[in-house]
Amino acid sequence: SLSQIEVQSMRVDCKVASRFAHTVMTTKALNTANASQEVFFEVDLPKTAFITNFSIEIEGRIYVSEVKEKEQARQQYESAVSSGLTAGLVKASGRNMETFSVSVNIAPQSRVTFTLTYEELLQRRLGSYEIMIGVRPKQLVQNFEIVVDIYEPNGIAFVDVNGTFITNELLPLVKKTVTDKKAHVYFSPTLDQQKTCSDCEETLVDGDLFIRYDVNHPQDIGEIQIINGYFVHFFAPDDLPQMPKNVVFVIDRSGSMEGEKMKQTREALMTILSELHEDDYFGLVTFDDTIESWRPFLSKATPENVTEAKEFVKTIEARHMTDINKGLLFAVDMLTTEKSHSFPDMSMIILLTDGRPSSGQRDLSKIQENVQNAINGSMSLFCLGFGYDVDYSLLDTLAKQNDGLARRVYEASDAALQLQGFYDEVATPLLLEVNLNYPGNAVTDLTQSHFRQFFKGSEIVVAGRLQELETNTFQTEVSANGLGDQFVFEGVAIAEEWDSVFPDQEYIFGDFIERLWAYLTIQQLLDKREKCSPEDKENTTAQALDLSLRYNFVTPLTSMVVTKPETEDEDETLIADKLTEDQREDTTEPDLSALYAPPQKAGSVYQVQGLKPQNLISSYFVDGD
Amino acid sequence: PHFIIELPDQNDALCFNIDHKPGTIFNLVRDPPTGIVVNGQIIGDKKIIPGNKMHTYFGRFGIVNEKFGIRLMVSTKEILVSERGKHANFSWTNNKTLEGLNMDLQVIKDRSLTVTLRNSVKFLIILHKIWKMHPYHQDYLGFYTLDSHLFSSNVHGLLGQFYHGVNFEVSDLFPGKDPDKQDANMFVKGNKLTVTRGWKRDFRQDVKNGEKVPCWFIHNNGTGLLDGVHTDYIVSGLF
Repeated sequence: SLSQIEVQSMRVDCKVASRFAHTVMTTKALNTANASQEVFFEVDLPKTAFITNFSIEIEGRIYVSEVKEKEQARQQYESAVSSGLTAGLVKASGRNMETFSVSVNIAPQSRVTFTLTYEELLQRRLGSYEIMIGVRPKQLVQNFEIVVDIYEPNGIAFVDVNGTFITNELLPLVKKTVTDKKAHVYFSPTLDQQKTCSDCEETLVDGDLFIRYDVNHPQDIGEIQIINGYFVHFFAPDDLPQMPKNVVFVIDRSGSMEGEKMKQTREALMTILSELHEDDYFGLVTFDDTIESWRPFLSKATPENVTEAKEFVKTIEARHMTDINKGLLFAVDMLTTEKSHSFPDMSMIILLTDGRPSSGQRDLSKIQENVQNAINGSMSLFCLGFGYDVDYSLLDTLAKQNDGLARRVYEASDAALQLQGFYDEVATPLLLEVNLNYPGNAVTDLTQSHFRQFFKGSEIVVAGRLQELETNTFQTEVSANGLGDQFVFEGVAIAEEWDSVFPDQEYIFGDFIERLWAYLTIQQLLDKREKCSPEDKENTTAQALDLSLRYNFVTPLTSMVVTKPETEDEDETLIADKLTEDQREDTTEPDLSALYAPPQKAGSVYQVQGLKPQNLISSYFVDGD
Repeated sequence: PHFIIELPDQNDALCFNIDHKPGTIFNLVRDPPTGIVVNGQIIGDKKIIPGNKMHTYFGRFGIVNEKFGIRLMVSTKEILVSERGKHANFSWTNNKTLEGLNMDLQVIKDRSLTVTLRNSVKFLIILHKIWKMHPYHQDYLGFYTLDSHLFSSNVHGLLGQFYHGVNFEVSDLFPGKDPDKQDANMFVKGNKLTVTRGWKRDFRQDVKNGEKVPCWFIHNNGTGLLDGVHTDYIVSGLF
């Protein structure tokens, strides 16, 4: 960060086994100055990741972090700081990343090592998984390495590597080795190769590295992996006919949409309408404080109807106030009225809005209640939120309560592409009412195993624990409604001889499936909190908190307390939190946290004499490492 | 196996590893006045990860109380008890409590065995169950002394020699061979040793993850801390 701070090495080590990614970022720096200097460690990590560990090592002394219940960490923190501001170490960065940053004062000629570890379950979108690594060393680095190892027992279909900083000069330096079940990506430019020109000190390495890959997907019961008493079941049959759908686009045309947002919405809708499947039925509802629809009924996506709809889209103009409640209820009514044997089984609403309700029903919980009651499990609601001031948590809750999902649309030049990309994800339903069952009593602690719909290019993931560690086979049954009739697949999950699949890869035999299970369970419990009763919410929160603490995950319920040396006598404690969607909206300057803990003295002299006092109990034991 | 000697009055602990050929039996506790002997047999991993060294663990323990005619053999598979000619066999797969005249046993399914010898000592044996299909590791046992205050002053063995405390001093820390850890000089039993600050795990509360116990690690199989060397504690049989 300063010219006299020399970044000696930076290593990103990412191991992915069965879509569960474990990334360790290690940076070593030396203060070459003759005075103390502040060294900044700032890394980007995916917002879907949970930080699991962080440490700072200064001249052999290691300061480790500790994950604590959020409120407990906060109390500790507030009681120690009588005045002044406090600091969040994590802040939102761009669309998909969060920045973790910390700085530490380093004595002259001293070394510091920062190590950050995070984990995430990669989600399959549009037919691939994506590993995203933020790489911004800010200066030339003597030893720079990115090492990614992917282990997928069912076989890797393809691996693509690209990056925002990968120029033609750097591209040949990205080494990619893909064998049947393993992939290895290695990128390690020398000092000269990092330079923007031979005499420059600026680095070319500044941006994001993306690794996209897919695996082979069995078309029957899917892929099941069993390790150390836990299992994970992936189900992603792509080779199925598309199901037709009824879709109603509910478009906010309130005053705040005026300008670029409205233009982008129109552009995106023009493209989306062109891509409707001819067997689909669709409707367009626009709302401000009044509701208007293109037609009062659903229309088949024939070329003629699509052309007419596009003409209507061109006429949508922003004006007046926002009545989300009425707009959504109108769409639900439209889909419910039309529901008959002649229409497809699957119905969805796609809400495009930027704003907080300013007309009609403005009580957010009442809107959620009204919409949920009206939909009553019969259709899915997807929400797209425009702009940083969008009430995203309202949209997120609305979507989660109604089997859909919410997504932000960033108001940039590619907003229309973002809208289209989102639509592509949900445009091709292949299955409805998917159930993954495990008959008998072999499994327990299952994550969500019923899914209202399955879209082409996505993946259903269920994880669980086995009742007995010794269990290596169990019955599996997958049922769903496809284009034709209902189908049921039955099969037996069998633990693989992993050592023959990945010989000598000790990581594979560790606890990654157990951590995958914990990650998924926590995510689903956090989502469940949005839609359950207040009584259930308490219980659900307690379960999610327990798992977060047990597995050392920094989730919205926990904080990571980071201790760092500050002065001769005092260490400073900072707190890293997982951002919630509400916090991501807040783009104002973050607080600065500071909490003072007593110093840990190194180099004390220990002197032990005589017998132990009666009131203290010694332990003498022997066990395995 | 890793040995931990916790000294709570000093708020500190000592630790060392003992590694030897799998199958070797070590004496852990020998107390002639009370007639109590504890021996343990070590096992190795199923397979050594290339580039790593062989780790060993305890796979069987033999506990003898001569005074009461009790012999207890605990392995990762079963628990065999004999008392004055009577024999009983327990499994790890069920909870079981046995209250005898001279000994109480409590088995917690797939987890632990607590042995209480009347008017003398209490031990805890922890079963570490490993997934059967794990290519490298196998089930192993841990041995914890819960109460040792009734042992005689003559008690000895790899663990027993520490039951009545140990005197040591540690100098200032200095950078060690391992860049992640710091070393210090320890003065103990007339020896000056280079020890390393590290930690080992106590699995009593959380059998899966354990709880980290910071300790001074004595290298070379505890040489210098132990009376004699570790091979002096090798015995020919479990009983």
